[in-house]
Amino acid sequence: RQATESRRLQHAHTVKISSLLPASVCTSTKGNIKKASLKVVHRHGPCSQLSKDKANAPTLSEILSHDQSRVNSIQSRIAFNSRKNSLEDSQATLPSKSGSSLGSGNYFVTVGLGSPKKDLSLIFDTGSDLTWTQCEPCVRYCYKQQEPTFDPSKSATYSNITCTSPLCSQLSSATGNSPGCSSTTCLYGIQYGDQSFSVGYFGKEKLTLTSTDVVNDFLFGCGQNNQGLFRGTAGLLGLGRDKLSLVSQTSQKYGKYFSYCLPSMSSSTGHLTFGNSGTSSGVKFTPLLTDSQSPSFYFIDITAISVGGRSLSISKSVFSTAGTIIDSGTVITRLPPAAYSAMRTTFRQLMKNYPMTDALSILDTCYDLSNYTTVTIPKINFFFNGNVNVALDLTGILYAASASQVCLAFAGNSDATD
Amino acid sequence: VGIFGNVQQQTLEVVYDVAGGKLGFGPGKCS
Repeated sequence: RQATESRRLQHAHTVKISSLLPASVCTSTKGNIKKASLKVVHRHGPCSQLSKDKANAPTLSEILSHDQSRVNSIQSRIAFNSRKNSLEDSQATLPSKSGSSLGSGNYFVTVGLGSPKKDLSLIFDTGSDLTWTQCEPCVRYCYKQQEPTFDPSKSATYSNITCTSPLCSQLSSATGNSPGCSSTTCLYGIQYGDQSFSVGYFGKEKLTLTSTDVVNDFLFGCGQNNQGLFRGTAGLLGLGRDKLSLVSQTSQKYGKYFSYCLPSMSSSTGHLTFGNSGTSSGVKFTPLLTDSQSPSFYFIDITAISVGGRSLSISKSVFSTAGTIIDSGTVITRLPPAAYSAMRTTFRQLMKNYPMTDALSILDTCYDLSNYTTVTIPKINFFFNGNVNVALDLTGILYAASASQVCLAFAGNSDATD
Repeated sequence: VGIFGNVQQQTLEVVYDVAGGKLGFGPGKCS
C-alpha cells in the first residue's frame, strides 16, 4: 500500500488550496529580460496596469464564454478554408464572416510606436496576423484605452499606404477582407467572430520593441472605428504566419524566430522575445506543420496524453483527424471529443475523494475544495511528435473560480472533425 | 482542430522557430 501511495504521489501535485486562487498582488517584476525582449503581463492579473477598472473586469465565466467565441470562430475559419477548395464558386454557400475572435486576449506587451515613440499595450496573438492600434482622430469610434490614443499626425515617421501599392493588396490574406480605398489611402477592415472589429487606414510607422530594437516602416492598421472586446488595451499584435505579421515583417532581423513565457496569473511577468538568443536550454522541439488551407496558423502534432502517470488510451487518429494548433489567444485547450472523454474519465477517477460541484461555463469537471487546506492533483503530460514530453504546470491543469469551484482546465470539441 | 491554449502554456518557454519548421517547449523560464 505504501508503494502504491508513493507512486500516486510521484504523479501528482500536492498543493495548498490558496495557491490555486488568483493572487491579489504582483509578486515580482523580474521576468526574463533579454535583447529584443518585451515584458508579458496577464491582462486581468495584479501586475497589469490595465486591470484597475475592477467594476468592468470580466468574470471567469465571461472570460470562458469569450474564449468559446474565439474557438468557434477559429473552427469555422479553418472549416471554411477547407471547404473552399471542395466547392464550386458560389457566394451563397460561403459564410459572411471570417476571422478569429479575440476572446479574452489574456496577455499583452507594451511597444513604442512613432517618433517620438508612444507606448501602447497590445494583446499579443499567435492566432492572427495584422497588428493594429486605435488612432486619432478616431473618425467613427474608439473605445476607452489605458494609454493616450496614437496620433499619427504627431509622428514624424508615419505615412499612409496608397491604394495602388502592392502592399495594400496583402491585406486580403492577413485580414480575410479585401482592402478598401479612401481618396488615395488604403483601408483595412478586420472583423472577428464575436462581432469585434477594427477599420482604419493602412500605414507604416517606426515600431520600437526595445531601446535597441527598432523596426522602421512597420506596416500596421491605424484604427478609426474599433469596437468589441479590446477594452483597456490599445489594439493587437499579430504574430501569425502571414506576410503582414510582425514575425514575417521582421524576418530579416530576427529570422522568424521568437519565444515567450506566459506567467501564471498569480506570478508576475513573462517575456516575448524576438530572435534566437541561444540561451534556451532544455527546450525540446516538435515539427511545426503548415496547413495549406489555413497557412497562418501554427499546427503541431499531439501524439499522447497522460494523467496521473497513466497513458490515456487514445488512438493517434483521434488527434490526426483534425490536427491541433497552438494559440496564445485561446485560454482553454480544446481536445477532440474522444481525447477529452478519456482525460476526464481518468482525472475523475484519480480525484474521486474530492466532492464535485457545478460546471463553470465550458468546464464540466469541477470540485468543491473549500473544506481542504491541501489537495493532491494528478499531473498531466502532453506528448508531441518528436518524442517531446511536456509536463504541464499546475496552473495548466486547474482553473479556479474560488476554493469551492476548482475545475479541470480542459474542454472537448463538439465534433471529432473540429 | 484541437487548440493548445494559453492556460496550458503558462510558465513554459515556448519557442517558435518558424524558418526552421519547429516549435519548442522548455522548462519554465518566467517564474
